[in-house]
Amino acid sequence: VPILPPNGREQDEEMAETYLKRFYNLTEETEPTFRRSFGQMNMKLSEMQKFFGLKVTGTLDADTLEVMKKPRCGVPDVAK
Amino acid sequence: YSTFPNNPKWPTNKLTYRIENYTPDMSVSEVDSALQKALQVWAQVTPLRFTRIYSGTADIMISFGAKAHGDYYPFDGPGGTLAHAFAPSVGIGGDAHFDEDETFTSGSNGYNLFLVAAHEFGHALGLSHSDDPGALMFPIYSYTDPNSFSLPRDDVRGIQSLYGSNPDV
Repeated sequence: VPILPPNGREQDEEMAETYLKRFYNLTEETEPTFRRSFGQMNMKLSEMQKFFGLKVTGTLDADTLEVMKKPRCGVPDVAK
Repeated sequence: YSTFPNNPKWPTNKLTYRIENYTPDMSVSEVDSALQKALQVWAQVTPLRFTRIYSGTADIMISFGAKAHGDYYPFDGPGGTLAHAFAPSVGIGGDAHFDEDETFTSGSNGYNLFLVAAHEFGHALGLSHSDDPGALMFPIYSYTDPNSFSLPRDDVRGIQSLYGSNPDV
């Protein structure tokens, strides 16, 4: 079957996952992605939102995405 | 402010730096000036003193590179990550790398090299990211006029927690 390119929402989620891996120590897990998405991903999103003074929702909202798209330093915000 | 785990810092106040290569975005003298001024930001409020060397290994090795550039932390092309630096230690510790896929300038267009470098040198001296949006060590780039730049109080407190204040002031 044809493989469709990711839509906007999927692209945002991929970008967020990459961002959290790079700057918030989101780790690769052997668990299925959907399980991670209800655990570590939300925790790391909350951590990032708290750091930047955003509303802590644990979900990928517009304000959080906006911060993720800003130019920044490549050093992680939390220690590995 | 925040420091790295175990508070790594340089065991001496006399540090060396070396500029390994240059960005084509700016003249050599502009790069030299921006980097020297960025180090002075920290020297003004601490006992740290910086001497430039032109060969051999300096405490702070400065380079420009794109994508994979030899440290397992590849840059990501234009936008996104602008630069990174390593906490004080031997080897790669203290080194600062700038993403050559960005446009660095001495003005307000592109990314001001002085501002980016001053932030990175904070890491090279032992500061981690601050969650104070007004701090130099806040992770997101924002432009401020380098001619009227003054190191924010949060950063002064952070660096002086590691090295103390400038005895000459």
